[in-house]
Amino acid sequence: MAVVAVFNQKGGVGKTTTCLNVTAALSIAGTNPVALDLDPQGHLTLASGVGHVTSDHSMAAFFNHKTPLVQLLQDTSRGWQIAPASLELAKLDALLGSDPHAASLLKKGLQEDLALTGAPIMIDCCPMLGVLTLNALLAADRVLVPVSADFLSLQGVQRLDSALNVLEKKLSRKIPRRILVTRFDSRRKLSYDIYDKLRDQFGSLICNTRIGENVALATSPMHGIDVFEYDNHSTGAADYRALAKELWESGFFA
Amino acid sequence: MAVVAVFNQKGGVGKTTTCLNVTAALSIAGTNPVALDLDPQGHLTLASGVGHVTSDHSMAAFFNHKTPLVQLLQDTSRGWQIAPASLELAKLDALLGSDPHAASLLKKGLQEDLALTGAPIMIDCCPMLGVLTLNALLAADRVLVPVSADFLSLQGVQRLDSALNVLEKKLSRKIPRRILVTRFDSRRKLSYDIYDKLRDQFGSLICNTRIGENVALATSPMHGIDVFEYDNHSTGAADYRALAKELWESGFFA
Ligand SMILES: Nc1ncnc2c1ncn2[C@@H]1O[C@H](COP(=O)(O)OP(=O)(O)OP(=O)(O)O)[C@@H](O)[C@H]1O
Ligand SMILES: Nc1ncnc2c1ncn2[C@@H]1O[C@H](COP(=O)(O)OP(=O)(O)OP(=O)(O)O)[C@@H](O)[C@H]1O
Ligand SMILES: [Mg+2]
Ligand SMILES: [Mg+2]
Repeated sequence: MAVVAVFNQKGGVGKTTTCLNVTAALSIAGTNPVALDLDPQGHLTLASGVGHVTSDHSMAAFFNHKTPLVQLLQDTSRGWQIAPASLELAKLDALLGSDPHAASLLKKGLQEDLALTGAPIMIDCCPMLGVLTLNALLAADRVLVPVSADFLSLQGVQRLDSALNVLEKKLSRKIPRRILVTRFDSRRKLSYDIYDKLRDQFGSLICNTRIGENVALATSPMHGIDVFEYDNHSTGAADYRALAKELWESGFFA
Repeated sequence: MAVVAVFNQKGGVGKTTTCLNVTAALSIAGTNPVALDLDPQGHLTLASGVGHVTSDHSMAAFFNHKTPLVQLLQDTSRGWQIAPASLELAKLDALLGSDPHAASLLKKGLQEDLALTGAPIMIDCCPMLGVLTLNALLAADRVLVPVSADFLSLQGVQRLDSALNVLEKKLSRKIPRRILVTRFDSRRKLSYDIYDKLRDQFGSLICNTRIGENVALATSPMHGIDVFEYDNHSTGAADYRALAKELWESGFFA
């Protein structure tokens, strides 16, 4: 099953919200997904109900002490598992930044961890292209790029697309990607303008599903649960359900 | 006049939008402010109408070649000046990360640049506490912390407040700060809940002015102008005008 990195170097575009709710949707569909939190701020860890963990029980232990990933997994209330983040991860750029092998640690770790080879794996990234995110991108079979429907977010996508193309050349392999329009406010002309610009530039890379701006999506993390558990009738739940279905049927997780 | 760092390690909370429009408001009031863009993504540079610059004409030239800051300043259409960012800045953490003096380069540069000593200086930071942001915080007389009115944003503020307290001890000086609630959607109960939690915890550090969610604020950057020029009658313009007035009258820029 695919390893999917959820990344955009722009902040606050819905990476964590997307990771949380797509993983939950995959879990509801019975696919036993696993999430890895690679953001030192640990927002996915928080939103999943796991809360704060010590660095020895987080992804920092994998990078620093080679703790097997499967030992770091914790259960969420819904049943999918997450390898949590901790602030300790923030030091990795300083510790490993100059080591050329540092960026492929996660890829190796996933290959060696047979317990994880059957599951779709979702990786939440922080808004920076440093050692942590490079680990996610090198380990990834696919990249999902959330873009919020506003101008400053649009700028980031073009750069990211070029950065991924450069990475593809270096790795001599394709990195299939999909761009997801999020925080779409249907009452604003701006949302449609941004969507049209993205469609013109990226065509079929743009997911057909758009995630609408919906307060249920902003509120569920407060309770450490996904949007389906928080309010299954919300438009946020409907949108992420539709997105998971669209990605699944197009083979994104295959 | 004060050097103000605009920072929050959470992404997408309105740092750039706040920097753009507070600087513009100070300019309209005749105070000749200067802005420094310390985000390699260069969103303030873009939103201010300056657009892309080569690394030799950006803040990267200050850090790499000791180019005096005053030589990097470019005029915006309204008349205030900005020292632009360039992607080259992203390499600074790798280049300077281990040099203990690297974090005080900007402080020294500002002290040596007499041309800048009279102006209020606004610094836009990226959502990461690395070498660039440390330069901003060490050079700053004040820190303005935008927080968007949602749960994941709230988490970041508490950590940031502690990080600033640790920095204060190391520098043996106070770093006065103000917290600004942004992207406040008055139709959502969540906005009020988050605001109340912030008030309970941080009391008078919270600005009285709240910046409401307003499409004019998301749209003006597309045209490379501030919200006052884009739509002076918008609630976004009214809110940032009120914020600049509140900060000025409380001596934040003194
Ligand atoms: N479709 C949506 N409707 C309403 N609120 C949303 C939506 N998507 C995200 N949010 C809220 O917007 C904020 C930013 O989203 P999120 O934290 O998922 O972005 P991010 O890209 O992971 O941010 P960062 O770059 O800081 O990691 C969060 O408070 C989240 O709850
Ligand atoms: N009050 C507001 N109303 C409507 N849109 C807003 C408001 N504040 C910010 N925005 C929009 O939300 C997005 C995020 O804001 P902005 O880029 O200023 O945040 P940031 O904290 O600088 O992000 P980053 O962490 O990526 O630097 C932008 O597209 C901006 O135009
Ligand atoms: Mg996130
Ligand atoms: Mg910004």
